[in-house]
Amino acid sequence: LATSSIKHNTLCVASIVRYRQKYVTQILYAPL
Amino acid sequence: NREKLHVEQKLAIESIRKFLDSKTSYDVLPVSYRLIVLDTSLMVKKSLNVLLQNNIVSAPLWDSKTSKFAGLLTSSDFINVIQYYFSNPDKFELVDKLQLSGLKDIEKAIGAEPLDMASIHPSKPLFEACLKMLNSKSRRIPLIDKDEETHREIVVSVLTQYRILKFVALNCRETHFLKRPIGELNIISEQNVKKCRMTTPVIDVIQLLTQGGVSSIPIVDEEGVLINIYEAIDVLGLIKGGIYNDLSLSVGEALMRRSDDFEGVYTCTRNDKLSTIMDNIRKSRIHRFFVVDENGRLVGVMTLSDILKYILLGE
Amino acid sequence: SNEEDSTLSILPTSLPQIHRANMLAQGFPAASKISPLVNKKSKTRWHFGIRSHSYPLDVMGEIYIALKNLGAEWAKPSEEDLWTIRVRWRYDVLENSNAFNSEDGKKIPDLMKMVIQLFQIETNNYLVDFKFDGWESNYGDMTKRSNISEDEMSTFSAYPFLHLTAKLIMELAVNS
Repeated sequence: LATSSIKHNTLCVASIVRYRQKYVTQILYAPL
Repeated sequence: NREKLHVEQKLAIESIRKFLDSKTSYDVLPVSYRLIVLDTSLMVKKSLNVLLQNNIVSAPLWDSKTSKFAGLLTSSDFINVIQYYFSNPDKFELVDKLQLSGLKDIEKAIGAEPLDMASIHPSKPLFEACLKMLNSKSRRIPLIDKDEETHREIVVSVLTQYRILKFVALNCRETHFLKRPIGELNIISEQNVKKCRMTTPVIDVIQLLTQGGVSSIPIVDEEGVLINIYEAIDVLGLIKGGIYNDLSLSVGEALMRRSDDFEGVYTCTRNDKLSTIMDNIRKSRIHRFFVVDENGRLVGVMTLSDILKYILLGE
Repeated sequence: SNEEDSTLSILPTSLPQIHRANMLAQGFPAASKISPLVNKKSKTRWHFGIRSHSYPLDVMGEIYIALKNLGAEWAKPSEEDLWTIRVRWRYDVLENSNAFNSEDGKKIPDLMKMVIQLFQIETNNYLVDFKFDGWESNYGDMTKRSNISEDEMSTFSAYPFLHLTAKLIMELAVNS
């Protein structure tokens, strides 16, 4: 799991996932 | 020579269609890429920061309560918010605290047509994704798969018309044979093109965007010469600046918000060819071409939808 | 031959700097007050997991409290490895009534497993790492995953994992 600093009360977490033969960095922004 | 051009163009189009049918949406995806997703409990104004900070104009929504994909956030949503606020100036508090999950209510409150959100499986032919996009009048289509263990939806990516045309321009040498003038292809929208003047209030221009179901409004002078355009995505800058309080601004003043890295409005004439158009799409991020005459007067507009529709269904 | 007979061009009056100069020259009242949007594409700075400078046992305590508050459960840690927590967490979503049966009637596993581990980066600088560790169904039978090897696993949804870790990080941020 990768995280970025909480800014504007918004949390941002990410995970690099393989989708078949490609790589998606899924980034989710959620409110704190 | 004309006959030769016709035949070459027809053969090239057929070859490009075969290419689109032989590839899947998955093939368009880079080997490694980012996908930014917003939780529907995020506030609208925070989501605006996220879009601008990441230099994107749209993002898929994730409803963590149902663990499902909840559609796409697009500039239409921000336009709905502006129109709702313009009709209900007393509701500032509600607008200011609005969450992404509340956008559907805003859509209903102003009677806006919900965006038909077609989606497609990444393994389907690219040709099919293009047709779905054209039929749903949206300029982008989410690629949805299922987690093979939990069967929960995965938003794999969102394909846009621009990305598909760029994929064609990069991979189909046949685009070099599209030499017929675009004025002959019935690909330019010339009738009822909604336009405005630099002094038109920006709120009226926003109404034109929604009434016409278009994503840009050309700005012309008294002789009909094209000076600039107002795009749906300019609304993000309007809200960011908080000047949606002051919607009496003229569209010229509202355009002062545009950031300096705006690349400018692309124009062409009826004599231009799709070969050069596709070459420019390959090199630059272009979303439409305004067609002008030799004096710079506005003749019409050719959007990426028009180009894609011609490639898929024209000839 | 493409370029020579092309009449494609960029409309000069649409370039932001020229537009602004024209607006000011024509004396539009608000023109001088409105500044361009600075699209600061502040590069998002990413970190593995979350960092902490607290005392290691305090960090572990806070994580257990947060997990408890969020209704998660965990295996009793072994004496030799106090810094790893094996978590199991019901991912209960308000899906349709038959929440645990997908369209094809298969049972949808709803217990997510996660490994949370504390690492020391340097003196007084620690990192809490979160790893997805598969699904279990709450009826005790081993998850289907056992017969899908990592390599074959090709469509995995990261959202439940991202969602639960976000909740845990929020709980830790709010508590601390």
